[in-house]
This record gives sequence, C-alpha cells and structure tokens, in this order.
Amino acid sequence: MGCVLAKKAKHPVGYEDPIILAAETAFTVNEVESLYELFKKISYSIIKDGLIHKEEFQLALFQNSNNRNLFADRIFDLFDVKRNGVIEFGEFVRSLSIFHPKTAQDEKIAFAFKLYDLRGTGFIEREELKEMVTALLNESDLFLSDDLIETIVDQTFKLADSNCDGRIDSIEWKEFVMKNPSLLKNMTLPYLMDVKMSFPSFIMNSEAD
Amino acid sequence: RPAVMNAFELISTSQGLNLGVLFEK
Repeated sequence: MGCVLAKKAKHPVGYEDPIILAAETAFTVNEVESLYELFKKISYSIIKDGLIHKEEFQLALFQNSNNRNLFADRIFDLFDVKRNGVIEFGEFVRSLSIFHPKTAQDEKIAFAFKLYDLRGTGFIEREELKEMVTALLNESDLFLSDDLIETIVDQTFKLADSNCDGRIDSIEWKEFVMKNPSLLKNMTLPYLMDVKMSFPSFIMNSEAD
Repeated sequence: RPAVMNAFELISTSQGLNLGVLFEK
C-alpha cells in the first residue's frame, strides 16, 4: 500500500498524440480520437494489450480469428510498418488515412502496388498474380481450371505489362489503373468521411479543445 | 462482353480487402 500516487499509464504502448496524427493524415483531431475507439475495440478483442495482433485483425474482418486470407495478411503486413508483428495506433491511423476519400489517388495506387507485390521485389510478377487469383478462387469456393487461370493471368499481363518483360512495374501499374479505375475501388472507404458518427464516444473522451 | 476477366478485378473482390467491414455496426 502507500502507492496512492502510482498511476497506471493512461495509454498503451504505441499510442500517439492525436494532434500529431491529425497533422500528418487526412483526419481531424476529433476523427483521430474516434478512430481510437475503433482501435481499442479491435486491439482489446483477444489479447488485451492495446495493440492489434493478426488474430484480432482477422476477427474484426471475418468474425473468425482463424480465417487465414492472403489479402488480409498483406494488408496487416503493410499496416505493420515497423514489422514487429502488431499494428500500433499510429500505424493504424496513418494507414487508414490512405483509404480516406480525400487522399490523393497516387498514394492509393502506390499502396495497391505494394499490396500486390507479394515478395516486395518492386514488381508484380506473373507467379504472384497467379498466386493471388488462386487464393481468391479458394476463398470464394469458385473453381476454374488451371488452363483458365493461366489464360486470365496471360490476358491481364497483355494489358498491363506494356514493355513485355514479364512483370508489372509501378509505372505500368499506374497506367493500367488509370485505364481501369474500378481496381482502386476498395482503396477508398466512404466511412472515413464520417468516422465521428460511427464511433461517437470521442465526445466523452476527447482531449482536444 | 470481355472474353476474359481481368485478374486484378477478380482479386479486388477479396473479402480480405474489404476494410469497410471494420466500420459496420
């Protein structure tokens, strides 16, 4: 006893000041505080440490913490900028900012390129594209013959790989996306225009003036 | 109708890429 002054830290490891995060992202301070409500919900869902572990991310996306999914893994890895196996609050806010409707298209194009460049070589290679198509088909319980998958991948490369070197570089990717803007559809989350409505408890917890 | 589907169109439909789910309910 006698520890009346000992106070538990208010925020967990990885917490960053909303004022700084707002200055560096597309969000306002109040929106960052609202995002903290969402972050807390996810980051305390299994392991109560205020960090998003992969199982918690899977649980939030699929209502099942064991649902392995190549694309969710890629998103998790890209959000985990420090590559320490967890998503911290600052990483969460900065990454989500890319999905903000007001964020420049170039940032979204670059993020999608990194997402699909599975091995981080700076190119989307043919094998990577085939692996992603196969993963999507498995996820959807759709069956296509290997021949048809090959045809789809070949056809896509004919359209996207303009210098015909067997891999898609970031410039070819940008050109391809400009011609096929629907490919960026899931890089924009309209919900982010209205975060305060989704997670209104910021009003109770706000530290901003 | 295009003869063959664009592979990126196909993979962009993955549930794993639908972060909107995080904001629902």
